Amino acid sequence: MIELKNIVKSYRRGSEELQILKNVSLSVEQGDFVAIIGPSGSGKSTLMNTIGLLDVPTSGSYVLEGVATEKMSDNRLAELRNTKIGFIFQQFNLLPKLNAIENVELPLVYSGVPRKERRERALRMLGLLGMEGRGHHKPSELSGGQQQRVAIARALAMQPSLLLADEPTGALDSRTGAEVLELMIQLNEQGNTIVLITHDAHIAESARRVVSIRDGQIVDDKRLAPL
Amino acid sequence: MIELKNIVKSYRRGSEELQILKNVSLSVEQGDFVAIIGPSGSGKSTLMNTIGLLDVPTSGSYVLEGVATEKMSDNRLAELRNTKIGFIFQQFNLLPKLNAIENVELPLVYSGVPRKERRERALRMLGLLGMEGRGHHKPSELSGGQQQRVAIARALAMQPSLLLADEPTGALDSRTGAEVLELMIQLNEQGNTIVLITHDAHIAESARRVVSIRDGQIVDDKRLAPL
Ligand SMILES: Nc1ncnc2c1ncn2[C@@H]1O[C@H](COP(=O)(O)OP(=O)(O)OP(=O)(O)O)[C@@H](O)[C@H]1O
Ligand SMILES: Nc1ncnc2c1ncn2[C@@H]1O[C@H](COP(=O)(O)OP(=O)(O)OP(=O)(O)O)[C@@H](O)[C@H]1O
Ligand SMILES: [Mg+2]
Ligand SMILES: [Mg+2]
Repeated sequence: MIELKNIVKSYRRGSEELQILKNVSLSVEQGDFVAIIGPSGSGKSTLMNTIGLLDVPTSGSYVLEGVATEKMSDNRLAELRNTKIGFIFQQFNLLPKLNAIENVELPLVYSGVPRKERRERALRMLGLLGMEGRGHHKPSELSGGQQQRVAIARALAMQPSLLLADEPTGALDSRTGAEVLELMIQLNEQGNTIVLITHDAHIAESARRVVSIRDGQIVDDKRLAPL
Repeated sequence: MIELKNIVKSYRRGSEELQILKNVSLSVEQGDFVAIIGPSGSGKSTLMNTIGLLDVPTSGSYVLEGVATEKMSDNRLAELRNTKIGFIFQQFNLLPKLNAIENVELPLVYSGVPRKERRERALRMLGLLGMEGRGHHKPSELSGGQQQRVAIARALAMQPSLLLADEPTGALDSRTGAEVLELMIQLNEQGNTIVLITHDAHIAESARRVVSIRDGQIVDDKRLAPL
């Protein structure tokens, strides 16, 4: 489903060139549940942004569901980002002018889900995450962990075939984190693909596969459970 | 040093009033190391913002170092916030137009530390946090955990007599988190006061005292080690 080959990502700063991803190749099949672990600054979010079509590699190829992403039109890229890929960002990236419910509904709006169903799915997902009663709050009126849960609800309400989650439980206490993990395991058992970045060993060991990154390169790749 | 009595904090939303802190009283003596724990949304950050003079309670009194904060002038409040209290925010709050070094130096600028010493202290603290080589990056050019380390360096470079830390290791792997904890223990052993919010049981058990908050009220207060 995801086929990254020889991905290089670098940034130019003045005269020097900083290589963030150094020749990364990675294959992920439909239905897998991959945890990406590694030290701070090692390139995990950069790798996830590449997979999520938010960032174009400096060189290398990315084939997604059999189609070369370099050949996709901007419209097609936007459609995939907005309707097929669910994103939980490391810093949430909620829209500040929309309340929690509206933030969660946004991908469903893009996918053309009818208004009544959209509202039901958003409320149901917020409820599963303990956010009932806070749906009309804007992000600035929510605690850190509540904002993270809205970001999680927004991604999960889509029932995405590919979920990309960057440190999805960083701001949550361990019990809420365990509930979030449970929802992701359910999504995966329905056949959807998950790639998640985590510092939490407990979450990593619940994945089917653990990929370790260090200094912009993949240094380990362990299968924990079969597909 | 910190004397909160009957603190109430509420927000009005349309016709209803949401009580976030419900009659909270808390005393913290100079040199203590207090961990605040509790579920997401229970009021921890709101309590810390009150202690840090970033937010005024709806009612109740806050006496800081023997002076009633309600009586302090705006200049005095700003001076305390900028030069005596070190803050590590849950969402970092770095200044986007300044690079890492400049962000770390800012409180030292307010305290009138001379330029050469300011630069040395900032570089030294960034180095202790593994950030050498990234000092000239702006926040948008840093990973999540790197931004958090800049926020930590900014607070610690001040050697503040009161450090307020809101989930200071949320974005860090456990080894870097342990190094950060070590720096805070050292600061406390020099006689400074620390109040920190954490979801990490390991960090909480390294404090001298653990205060538990649930639903806007203090429900437990355990001394783990003497002052
Ligand atoms: N402007 C506001 N209007 C209404 N409610 C608010 C506002 N700001 C915060 N709240 C509410 O205050 C409560 C406490 O928030 P606070 O940020 O103190 O929680 P917290 O304990 O730090 O949570 P977390 O662990 O998730 O960071 C939350 O339920 C939040 O929804
Ligand atoms: N615009 C940029 N210019 C230069 N360097 C950058 C830029 N953006 C990111 N970087 C660098 O890319 C590296 C990898 O960043 P990335 O966000 O992928 O790390 P990460 O593994 O997700 O870290 P963390 O666990 O802290 O979130 C970092 O060292 C960062 O400094
Ligand atoms: Mg990251
Ligand atoms: Mg908080």
